[in-house]
Amino acid sequence: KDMLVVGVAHDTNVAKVAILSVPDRPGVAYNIFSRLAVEGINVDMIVQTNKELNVTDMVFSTSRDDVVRVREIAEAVAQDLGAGDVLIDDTVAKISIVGAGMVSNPGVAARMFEALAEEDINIQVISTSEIKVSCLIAEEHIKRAAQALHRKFQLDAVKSMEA
Amino acid sequence: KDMLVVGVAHDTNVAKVAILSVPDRPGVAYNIFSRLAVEGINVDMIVQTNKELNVTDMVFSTSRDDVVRVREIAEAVAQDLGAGDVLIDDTVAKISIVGAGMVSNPGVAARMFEALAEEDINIQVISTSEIKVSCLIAEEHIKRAAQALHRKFQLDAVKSMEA
Ligand SMILES: C[C@@H](O)[C@H](N)C(=O)O
Ligand SMILES: C[C@@H](O)[C@H](N)C(=O)O
Repeated sequence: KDMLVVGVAHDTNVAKVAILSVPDRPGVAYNIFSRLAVEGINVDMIVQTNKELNVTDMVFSTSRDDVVRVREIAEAVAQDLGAGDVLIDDTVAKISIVGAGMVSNPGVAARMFEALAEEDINIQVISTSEIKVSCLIAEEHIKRAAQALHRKFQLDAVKSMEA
Repeated sequence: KDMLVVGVAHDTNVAKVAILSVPDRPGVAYNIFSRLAVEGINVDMIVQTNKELNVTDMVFSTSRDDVVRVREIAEAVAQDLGAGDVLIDDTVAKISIVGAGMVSNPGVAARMFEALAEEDINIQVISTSEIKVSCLIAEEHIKRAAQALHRKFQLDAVKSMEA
């Protein structure tokens, strides 16, 4: 039942994109991501929550190489949807722990967060799956973050892999 | 390079938990999830974004069976952190498409969102990985959602699996 963390992955070719205050109604996610897809933009993480309001923020990550085009597309979409600002941060990096059986081991994500907290690194975005916990952090911290995770999960540096 | 969607997974034993207005500073994610882990609470999705504010909302999903204890823990944590309300919605269900190679195929998530949009189903939470796109929707829509995804991705009903 134990989660086995087998590696730490990181990616610095990452930009965090937020379209603020998109309408929280059917069809909006489809609108945004079909328009990005049609332009050939690869989207990595899509992270969205909501509350009992009529709007929410849509956050996703793309390659830094696509930032200029993503901004164009996102601003056009935001205008059509009557959404708010488009915020793009190309100084973030993605760090992940990769393994198996995370759901049955509640402490694993907490341990990753502990490692980052001990380094005083702020976690900007979190997204999880059964085999991966991914965080966006400031790129300047990526080396320390990766080292801290290797120590926390007792992994050899050689197991680190490109995300 | 094509994303192959091999199945649709759904789970109705799901509760969506939001701790609103948690401080956006190092150590907060660790605080929340270590306290849940120590109580033996299995957390499935963790979904968090942020903006240039000092606070953000922490959203995660747990089993409905744990709702009473999760509320207790989350409210205690919220108090200690000086956070806002704890919102729990136990009328949500999780629906996912499962496959491979999603990052290299930008249209896959968009197609899932299209299927849900065509059914007029609102997407409350989105979380992605390379092999899975998961959404939280109202439980009342779960059957239609699963059927729509099977049709959209041309899967036999028999391939549907418990999340
Ligand atoms: C915000 C977005 O996800 C919207 N709720 C939709 O269903 O498309
Ligand atoms: C909100 C929470 O993720 C916080 N930013 C942390 O680093 O713990």
